[in-house]
Amino acid sequence: KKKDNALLRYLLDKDDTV
Amino acid sequence: ATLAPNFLNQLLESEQDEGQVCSKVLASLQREQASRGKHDRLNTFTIMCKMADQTLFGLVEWARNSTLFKELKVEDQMVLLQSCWSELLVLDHLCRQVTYGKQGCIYLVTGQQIEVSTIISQAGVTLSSLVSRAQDLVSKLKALHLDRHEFVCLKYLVLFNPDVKSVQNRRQVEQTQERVNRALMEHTQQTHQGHSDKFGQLLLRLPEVRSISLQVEEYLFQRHLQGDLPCNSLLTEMLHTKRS
Repeated sequence: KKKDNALLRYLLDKDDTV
Repeated sequence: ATLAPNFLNQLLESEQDEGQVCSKVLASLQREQASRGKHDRLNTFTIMCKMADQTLFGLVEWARNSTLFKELKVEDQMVLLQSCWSELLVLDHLCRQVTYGKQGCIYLVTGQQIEVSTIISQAGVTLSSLVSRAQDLVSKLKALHLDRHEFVCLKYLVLFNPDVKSVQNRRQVEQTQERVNRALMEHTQQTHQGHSDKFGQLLLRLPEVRSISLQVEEYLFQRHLQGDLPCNSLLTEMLHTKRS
């Protein structure tokens, strides 16, 4: 299984409203 | 036909201001330098990597701000960006050269300029060849008088690539690609009536961008194996994930 890019996931998932 | 300009303007809305991008990257580099001692200065290659890394953060932010991209699930956003990050970096570099670059110089995201001859004389064979290839492409794009609308369309065509493996909502990616493609075709027909095949000429540049970006990845990976790449960067993460 491919390695998950945790940093990219964080950047795409982060909540900008807080 | 009246819908196309609105669609193109919608694509332009998520474009970042070059001045703001420049300030952000400069501030990040200055923070980094300030945290280091006099005898612990970063070398040129590391500074370039950090510049590319910060530019990459900006490109992820750009995609995130785009209405069309937001419609996709995070899983699809991840695989698309993971697949095209180096092409986006190359396109971003090319656009900067077309817009601000002077003959024989490379214009950096920080606003600094470096003479191509200086790079060629100091860099190794691979990097020199990469810089030359990119400069050839800059000349071709300058000759085509690429405008902001066309550039943003190319970015979207690279990002919304339905051929990427493991995309879940392939239909939506495909539809967006087709929509952008049509908008680009109509735009080139309307604004460059004397240039009969500007659309075709623009699309022909994309495989060249792809080829350069693959060479960039290969070069960066070799430098990474030599331990030259800064750790804990988005650049390294992208490189790792693609290679793993």
